[in-house]
Amino acid sequence: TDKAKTHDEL
Amino acid sequence: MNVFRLAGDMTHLLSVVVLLLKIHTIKSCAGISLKTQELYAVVFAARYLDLFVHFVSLYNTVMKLVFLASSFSIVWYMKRHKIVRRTYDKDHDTFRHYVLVLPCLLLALLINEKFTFREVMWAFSIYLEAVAIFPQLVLLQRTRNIDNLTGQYVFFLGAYRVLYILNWIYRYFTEPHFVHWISWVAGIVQTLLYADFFYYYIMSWKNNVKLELPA
Repeated sequence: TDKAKTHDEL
Repeated sequence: MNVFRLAGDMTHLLSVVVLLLKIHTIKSCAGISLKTQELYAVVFAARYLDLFVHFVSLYNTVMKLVFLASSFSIVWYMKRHKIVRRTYDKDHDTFRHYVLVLPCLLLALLINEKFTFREVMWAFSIYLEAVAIFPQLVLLQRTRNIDNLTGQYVFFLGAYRVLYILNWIYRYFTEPHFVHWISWVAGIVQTLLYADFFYYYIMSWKNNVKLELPA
């Protein structure tokens, strides 16, 4: 899903 | 958010905040490489372009602002502050860091998750962060003195990287299709760069002798 692709880490 | 990642972010935060506070308090940046600090400012600027367009969480946004503010403040102190700038060891901090920037930019153009401006800049920031510590390690080798300010700084940075690797292992096993080869390979390379420093840092701490890096 898009969520997994986005960079959610700093 | 797992405990490794939170601990990693906290040690990363600690490394920059401790450095900024110490420079602000003792009004000296002796032993700190300005080149590394400039590279880190570029890393954060290139990585956090989506700061206002892509909201992940309050924590994420606040931390990005703190990292940007602290890294640019450190560069400002070392370049502009009338007292601190005089303590900057520019004769020894001569690593030509554009030698690092260009290859990272080219690599980002070749290897990225998506060929868009933001993704290329994100990949560039990942590659650049992997090598950003280089000028600092070269400066340490040259001046051979590692006061506790610098030692702590590099130590916390290394700890943040190790914790992030643990975070990726944790996420790999707990989240389906959590695969980020770019961060993983660059992150491992970066952590290896710290490995030898870690070895000498822990050895000196254990034998309670002044930290000396081999020539």
